[in-house]
Amino acid sequence: VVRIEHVSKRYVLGGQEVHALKDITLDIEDGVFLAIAGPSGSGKSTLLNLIGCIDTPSSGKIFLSGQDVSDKTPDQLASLRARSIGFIFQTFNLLPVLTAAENVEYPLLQLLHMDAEERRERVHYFLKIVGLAEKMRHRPNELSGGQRQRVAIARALAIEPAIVLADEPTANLDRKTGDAIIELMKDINRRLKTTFIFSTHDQRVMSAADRQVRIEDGSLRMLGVRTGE
Amino acid sequence: VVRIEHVSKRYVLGGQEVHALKDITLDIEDGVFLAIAGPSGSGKSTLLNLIGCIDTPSSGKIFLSGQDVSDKTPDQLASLRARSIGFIFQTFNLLPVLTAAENVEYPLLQLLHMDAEERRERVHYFLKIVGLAEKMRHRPNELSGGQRQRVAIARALAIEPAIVLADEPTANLDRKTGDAIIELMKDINRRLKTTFIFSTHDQRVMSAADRQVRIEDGSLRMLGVRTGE
Ligand SMILES: Nc1ncnc2c1ncn2[C@@H]1O[C@H](COP(=O)(O)OP(=O)(O)OP(=O)(O)O)[C@@H](O)[C@H]1O
Ligand SMILES: Nc1ncnc2c1ncn2[C@@H]1O[C@H](COP(=O)(O)OP(=O)(O)OP(=O)(O)O)[C@@H](O)[C@H]1O
Ligand SMILES: [Mg+2]
Ligand SMILES: [Mg+2]
Repeated sequence: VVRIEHVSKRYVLGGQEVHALKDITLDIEDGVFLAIAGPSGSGKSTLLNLIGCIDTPSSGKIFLSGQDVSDKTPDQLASLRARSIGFIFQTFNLLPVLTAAENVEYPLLQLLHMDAEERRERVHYFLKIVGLAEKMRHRPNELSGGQRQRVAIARALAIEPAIVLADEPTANLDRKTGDAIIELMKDINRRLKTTFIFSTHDQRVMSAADRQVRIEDGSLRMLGVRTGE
Repeated sequence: VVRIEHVSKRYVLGGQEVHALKDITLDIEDGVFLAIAGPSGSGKSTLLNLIGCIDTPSSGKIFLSGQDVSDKTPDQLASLRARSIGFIFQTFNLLPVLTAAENVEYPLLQLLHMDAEERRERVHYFLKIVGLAEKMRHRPNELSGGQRQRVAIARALAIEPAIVLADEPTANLDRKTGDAIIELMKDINRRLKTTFIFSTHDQRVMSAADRQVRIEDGSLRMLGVRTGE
């Protein structure tokens, strides 16, 4: 469902080039539970942002469901993201003036087939299953770090997207809460065949994954062998 | 060095009271390496903010080095914080328009005994030991999540404060980088007798700690026995 071909990402900073990603080629199968591991600064968030069409590669191509995303207009990309990609950001990116419930509801507003009552039920359901039923009316600054992370998780899952991109979704969670979240995602993966792509430092997410790749200094490594070799 | 006496913290939200901390009494010895563990939403950040004088309790008293902090004027508190408390925030709170080096230097500007050259050396040293020597000129939005966390860590350590308050300092770090940070902090703790108070979900920080307390739903628990009973 996701094909990444010879993708590189370069930044220019103070006259120097920073190579965040170097010639990445990777096929991600439909319905997989994939963990991307690697040291801090190795390129995980950068890769997720490219897959999620929030950023564009410096070179190479990315295909979502067989379609080349570089062919798409900004409007088409926005529509693709709204409908089929749920993104859980490393820094959550919640809207500060909205409550937890309003934050989770926000992406649902773009799904025209839902009325207000259905949206309310769905928001209620997803906040309940991440353990935040009693915090629905809190705004982000009235929530703990791990509660904000769970609002971001509920928001991404609520649209029931084809692909969930989760950037370190358990970083701010204790063991018990983190385990519950992983279980929830595995359950959605099994039942709805949702593709899950994680960037993670958490050993438990890696153990739960059916496939694992490793990034080091912008290059893909797999089991000590560079992919494609 | 830190004494917390019958401290409670309450919020009013939508006509309801939220009890974030309930009657906390705790003595924290000079030079201890203390880990505060507990589920997401249990009150860890709230407690750290009270100790760091960033927030005030609803009831109870907090003493730093024997002095009641509620007696102090805002100016005195600001000066106390600038000189003796290094705070590593759960959400980093870096200044977006400054580079990593400028962010680390910022609190040093309040230490009038240092000249520009000494500051430069100290900034260089602390960014180097958290592994960011090559990222000194990057701004926060040009850094990965874990790199930002390490800038926040370097910034807190650089003033060589008497007390370091670290709110989940390893949340965004891979195992290897996280271990190095814990080792660094243990070393500073041994050599300079700096008091370290962590809020953490990380088992490795808990194992490195010489003392551990647990918070659950705003109340202190220690080894299954409520403190003070
Ligand atoms: N705008 C930018 N300009 C220059 N370099 C950048 C920019 N954005 C990111 N980088 C660099 O790209 C590299 C990869 O960053 P990325 O955020 O993908 O890492 P990561 O694997 O997600 O790390 P972490 O585990 O710490 O979140 C980092 O070394 C970072 O310094
Ligand atoms: N301004 C506020 N109004 C109402 N409730 C609040 C406010 N700020 C925090 N809370 C509540 O106080 C409780 C404790 O929050 P705190 O941030 O201390 O938790 P924490 O232990 O640090 O959690 P985490 O591990 O998720 O970071 C949470 O349940 C939160 O919802
Ligand atoms: Mg990242
Ligand atoms: Mg917290």
